[in-house]
This record gives sequence, structure tokens and C-alpha cells, in this order.
Amino acid sequence: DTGTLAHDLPSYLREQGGEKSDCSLRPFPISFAQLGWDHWIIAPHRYNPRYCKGICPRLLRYDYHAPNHAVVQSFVHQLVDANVPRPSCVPYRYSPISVLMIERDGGILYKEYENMIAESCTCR
Amino acid sequence: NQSPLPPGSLPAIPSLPLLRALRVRAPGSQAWQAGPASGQPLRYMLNLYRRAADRDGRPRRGHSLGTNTIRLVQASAHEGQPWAGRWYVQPLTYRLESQPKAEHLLRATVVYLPSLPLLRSHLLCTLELAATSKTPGALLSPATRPRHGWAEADVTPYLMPGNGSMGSLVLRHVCVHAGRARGHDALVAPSHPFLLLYLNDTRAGLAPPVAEPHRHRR
Repeated sequence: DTGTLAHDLPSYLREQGGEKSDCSLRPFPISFAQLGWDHWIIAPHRYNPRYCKGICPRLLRYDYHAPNHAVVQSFVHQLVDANVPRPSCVPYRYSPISVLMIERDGGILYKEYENMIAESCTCR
Repeated sequence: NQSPLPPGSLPAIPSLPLLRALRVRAPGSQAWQAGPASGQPLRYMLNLYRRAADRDGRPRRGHSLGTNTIRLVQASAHEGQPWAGRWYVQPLTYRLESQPKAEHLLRATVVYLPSLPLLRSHLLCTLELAATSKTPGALLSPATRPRHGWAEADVTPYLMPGNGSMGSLVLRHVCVHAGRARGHDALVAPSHPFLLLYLNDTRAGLAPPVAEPHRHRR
């Protein structure tokens, strides 16, 4: 009953702490020293891979880019069996990063690595 | 049930390009303690990096380098006294021992400083490329004063397969000729030119973003 589900949504959000707990992109700036790679990567000095965290709501909004299966799994979790987990909040789109590296032989390497910065999240 | 890996430790055969590169090509921390790379080559690469990426490392739009991998190879100098009076002559060789299979060479350039200001004079430099079986010899000297002082010349046809392992490359018989224009400065050797390999890494490449599959509105 989609009418009931839509009616449920405000209380669902209140129950989960509102939109603050919704699946969303969060910043997480780190240094390559924290990863133990600072002897190797000399630029950039800062790196923010970001991460996705939060609850995937019962009704997945269109901007979550969730596939139809995620919608069904959400319904199964809510209506049929809570042992089936809710869809997970995971990165959807990424952007690359350019790094400058020192190699063992003293060479210097410029390289672009794909999928190093999360740009948006989805429920999958 | 596995305990978490300490920072910097990796599985034996990492499958991701970044981790594989870290495993195979990164210097150990002891090498770093011996002293980081420095000097003109590092300065050149940092400038190149700043043009290509912002402070967070995101590649700048419209400032593409045309490829996703650029490797700087430093020269090994031949033995001998390079100075003869006011003239400096130094033969150089560039070797890259193991070129990863996934990295495809697009072009190779040599980067050099045609003019090095000294206290009371200038050191003027040209590069001589010896002829190979396929290409004639050439004398490289920029027609106009290059921006930022550096001159870059395409030497792709002069690059040969090396004798070593598969994928090794060598550029032999590059000769730096330099002369003091005037004055009596102390003998300051010009910084050696370095080789830039523009490569396309098919694993970590700049593939165009995958088009989002069309989905019907729900």
C-alpha cells in the first residue's frame, strides 16, 4: 500500500533521527602519512576520499540512484523479513586523483588513479 | 577472523593498480630516509603537477596532460672529464629497466635548460642526438627563449628497446654541449636533461566516465 508507506515516511524519519542519519556523503580529510605512504606519494599534501554513511530510508528517493532491486530489498526488510538487511549506503560515483610519486630507482612518476574520491552515494 | 593490517602493509599480490604500484615500485622507507628526490627534475615535476591538478589532487579540467601517466627518467652520465676550457661536453644514457606491460608509450621527450644564468655570465647548452639506423642525428636548440626556462623536444624515434628485461627502454648517445658565453665564473655543470615518457596506463587510465544506463522513472 504505497499510500501507507508515504504516510509512514515522516514518522520513519523522526524515528531514525531525521535527514541527518540518511545515507549521505561525508568528508574525511586524511594525509598520506596516516596511510603510511608519505615516503612514496609527495603530492597532493592532502587527500579527502570521503565516505558514505547513513540509513537507507524505506522509500528511496530518486536521487539515491538505487536500482529497482534495492527498492524491493527495502520492502522485504520492512514488510517481510527483517533478517534481510536494508540496502547499504555505498559510493555511487567517483572522481580520479592525480598523484606525484617517487620510485625506487629515483625516478619521478605522475599518475592519475580513477575512483579515488567518492562524489555521491547510493543505496544498494 | 583476520586481524587488521597495520598501515602500509599489503597482501602479497595486490590486484588494484594503486596497491600493485605501491608493492612493486615504491621505495622502502629506508630509501626515503637516505634523502628524497630533489633538484631540477623534482621542481619540474611539481610544476607539471600543479598545472594538471588542484590542491586536493583533482585533475583540472581543460589542463589535461593528454595521458594518465608521465614517468621521469634521469640520465646516467658517462665517465670522463666533461670540461675542456670553457666548453662542457657530457654524453648521457637513459635507461628504464622494466616498463609495466599495461603502460603503453605515447611519446618521449627530453627536457633541458638551454640557458643557465651564472653570476657573471651564461652557460648556453644544446643537445646532440646521435643518428640511429632509422633516424638522422639532430642538434636540439630552441628557436625562441622557452617559457619557464625549460625546453622540451620529442625524441620518440630515438628510443630503442633495451638489452635487459622485457619492456626495457634505452636512449643512448645524448650529448650535452655547453659553453660559457663570457666572464670567468667557476665551473658550474649544467643540470642534466631528463627524459619524460608519456604513457597510457590501461589499468589506471583516464577512461571516459561510463554513461549512466538509462532507467525509467519509478
